[in-house]
Amino acid sequence: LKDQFQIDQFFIPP
Amino acid sequence: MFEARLNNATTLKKILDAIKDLLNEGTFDCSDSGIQLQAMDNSHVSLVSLTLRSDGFDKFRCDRNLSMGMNLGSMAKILKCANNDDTVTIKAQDNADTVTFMFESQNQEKVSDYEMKLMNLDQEHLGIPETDYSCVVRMPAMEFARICRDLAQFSESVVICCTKEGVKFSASGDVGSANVKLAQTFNVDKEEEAIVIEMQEPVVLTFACRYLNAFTKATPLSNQVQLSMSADVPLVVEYRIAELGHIRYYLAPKIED
Repeated sequence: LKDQFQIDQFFIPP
Repeated sequence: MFEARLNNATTLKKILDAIKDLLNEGTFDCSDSGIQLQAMDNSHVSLVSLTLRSDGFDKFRCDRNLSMGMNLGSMAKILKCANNDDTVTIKAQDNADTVTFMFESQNQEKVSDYEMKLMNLDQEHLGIPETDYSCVVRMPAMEFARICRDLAQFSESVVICCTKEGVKFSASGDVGSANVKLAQTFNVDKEEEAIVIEMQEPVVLTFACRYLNAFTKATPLSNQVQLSMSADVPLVVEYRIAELGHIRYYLAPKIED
C-alpha cells in the first residue's frame, strides 16, 4: 500500500 | 430499551452484504434519530458511513443512546436464518452485552430469535470535512459495478477523469489498456437510467480497483450511485437506501508517480 494514501490522513480525528 | 423493526429482512441483508467484505466488525450507534455506523477497513484506505433514519423503520424506539459493537460475520450468520419476507426486529436492553434479532414469518406461524454477544470496539468517529466537490456524477449503479468489474481485469487501479462532456474510466496494465467513456444523458425515459454530471472543475483521480469493487456490493440497495470527486481528496461513493437512509464509502486516492 505504499502508493496509497490512507483515509485518516484526510479526516479529522476525534 | 432499544427496538427497531423492518417489515422485510431483505433490506438488512443487503445492507450487511454491502459492508461485511470491507469490515470485520462495526459499532452501530443508536439514538432517537436512527442508527449510524462509521468504520474504516483494516488497511485504513476506505471508510464506510451508514445512516439509517428512525422514520424509515416500521417501528423504532430508542430510550437511551446505545453503541452496539457487532462482529459482522456473526451478524451475517444470523441474518442468513431469516427469510427475505420475514419481519426483523433488533432488540437490546440499556447497557446490555447482547443484542437479539427476532424474525417473524408473514403468517406469524414461525418466530425465531437469535441472541448475539456484543463487542467493545472502542471505535471513535472521524470528522469528515464539508466539501464542495468539483465533480458529482450520478449514474446507474449496475453500470458502475460493471465498469469496476471489467477494468479490474486490466490493472489494480482505475483512473477516473471527469469533464463536462462525460466521465472516463481507464485502466492499463500488462494485457493492454481499457477505457470506458460515459456521456451525460439527455431525455432518458427512466430517471434511474440517467447519467448526470455536475461539474465545477474537471478532475483526474486514481483509485484502487479492489475497494471500488467492494463498494459495488451495495448495488442491490439502489438503482443509482453518486460519485463525488475533487482533486487530492477522497472519492465519495454514495448509495441511497430508499426511505431509510444511505451508505457512503470514502476512498483515499492513490499517490501519483
